[in-house]
Amino acid sequence: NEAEQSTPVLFDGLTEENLQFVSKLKDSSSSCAVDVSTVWWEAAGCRELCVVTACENSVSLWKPLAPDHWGKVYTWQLGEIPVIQIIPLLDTCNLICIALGNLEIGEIRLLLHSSENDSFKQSLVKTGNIKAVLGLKDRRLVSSSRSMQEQEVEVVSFSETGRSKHGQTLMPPEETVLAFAEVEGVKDALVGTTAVNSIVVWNLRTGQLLKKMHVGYSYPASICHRAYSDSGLLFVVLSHPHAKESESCGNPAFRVIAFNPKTARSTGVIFSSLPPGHAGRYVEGEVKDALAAAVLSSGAIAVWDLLLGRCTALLPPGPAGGWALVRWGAAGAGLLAGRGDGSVCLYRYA
Amino acid sequence: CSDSDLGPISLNWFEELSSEAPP
Repeated sequence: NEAEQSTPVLFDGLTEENLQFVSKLKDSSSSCAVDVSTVWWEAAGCRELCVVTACENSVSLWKPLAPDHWGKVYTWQLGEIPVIQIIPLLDTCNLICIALGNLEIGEIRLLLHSSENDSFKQSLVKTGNIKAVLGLKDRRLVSSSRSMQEQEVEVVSFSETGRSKHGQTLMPPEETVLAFAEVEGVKDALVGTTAVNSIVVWNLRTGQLLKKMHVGYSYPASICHRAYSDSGLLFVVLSHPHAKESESCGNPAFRVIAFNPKTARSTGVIFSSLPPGHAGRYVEGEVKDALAAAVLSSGAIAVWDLLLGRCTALLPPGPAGGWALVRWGAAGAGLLAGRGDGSVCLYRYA
Repeated sequence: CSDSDLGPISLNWFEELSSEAPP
């Protein structure tokens, strides 16, 4: 029944189903899914890719029991501050990072399992008026926060057991940083998008602010999702929650822009717009490699191939209600789609 | 290497900007 409700709609005469329903998770004790992610978890010498679901006041870890079936391993109960998001930490095992707050992030916590006394724990990483946070390679976390007039951009690293090490400060730009992306192909390069629609580039090793480049006025409040360097150009994948519809490019959800970091000049490479005839706009989404997925204001989820610049699949809202969030799982785990009722569906994308 | 719209391109842009930017 669930599979029937969630059958993807295909576009442009595609004959192969590239998004297939796999399984569903439903936490009977929770009513609202805030976020979902995947994490590598090792127990009794067995390392598995598990699913993490977050509700406002708890975070649950699910392990695969049998094909298409999941069992809850543990639920961390959080305090009075609601969970806002799960922050994926790349290449880590047995570590889950979460952001909590009211409207804005007020604190970041680590959820972990201690093998010393075989117990599940949580620890406080950072508090403040946090505007943006991203998990980086090598068990690091970068965040931007504001105190009065000052902005702090800080990188914190963790040990394998989840202990926070000494943080490094990056030189902040004048405007507030709203999103980060590591630059693939250039070790130690980090980019961010700011409240006045600029791209900033840092050297993570030295903390230097290397460049500030304006995105343009046509696409306000752009958010960076991915960045990579190729042939001397910096390619940045941006989403445009507030972009206006135009005749030339439709209703753009994602855009790839090529910047020349030496001159700060840029050119648009490819647009990924909402499917033709689909009403509504981009609400939130995620990019993994050349694939982008987003929840639309209609309650549907759209998937794009960013290299082709076109929508390849659409999950309609269905009778059970609209989709609330969408994430890409690690290691080919496919698409994780959450509904407002707390259920999470897994889809294979091929 | 150069592009008429983007200006002169450098494959070592990260190292060059790091040597030019204030510490």
